Amino acid sequence: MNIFRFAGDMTHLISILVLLLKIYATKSCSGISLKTQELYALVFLTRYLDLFTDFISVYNTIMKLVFIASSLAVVCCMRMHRVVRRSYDKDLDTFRHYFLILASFVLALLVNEKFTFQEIFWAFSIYLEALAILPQLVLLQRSGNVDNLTGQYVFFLGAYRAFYILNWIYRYFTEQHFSRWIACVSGLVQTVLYADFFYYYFISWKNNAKMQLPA
Amino acid sequence: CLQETQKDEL
Repeated sequence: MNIFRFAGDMTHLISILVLLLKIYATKSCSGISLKTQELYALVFLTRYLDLFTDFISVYNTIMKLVFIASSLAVVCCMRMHRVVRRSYDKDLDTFRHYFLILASFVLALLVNEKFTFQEIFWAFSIYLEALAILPQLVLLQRSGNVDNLTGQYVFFLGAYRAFYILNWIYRYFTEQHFSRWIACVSGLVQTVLYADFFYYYFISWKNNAKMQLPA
Repeated sequence: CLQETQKDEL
């Protein structure tokens, strides 16, 4: 464990807490893409298949359980909660996320570390996580205005993978034979996808103005 | 085929 990875995990945790705060405090999920939340639930469920077979550390197990439980809780809340579900932007959240699932699965069949069930689903979860934010970014683009908590949620969600890139660079220089090409390349793509959001987020922060995304 | 890594990251 190094400081970059710990910072990344904490930033990821903060993004989930901000999302839960937004939904429970405002009793609204406007501006939140249900499709992105479903993709994230799928990412965690397929990545942590080794939850009960490979014990890494207490921290690792607890964080995996938190990520799985919180992502499922958000999806269930957005689908079932009678007040929250009314604020879901159903007609704006129309990204065809099934294509992202299909593309990630096909790529995982082609590019993986070992052609086994667990490794293919691990690679699938890595590729899918890189693309999972797309429905959310498209929804924000369409809705134009970004409320503070939603903006902070997406910002922390993007920042966590940037910390992981620093973690992979650090591990590359401090550990022999460290090579995580699948996670590194995918993590880079994931962070780049946030680039324009980060730019407009920074501009709005600098001007202390409400964040606007160009339609 | 890529080298198999230990999945110690989240």
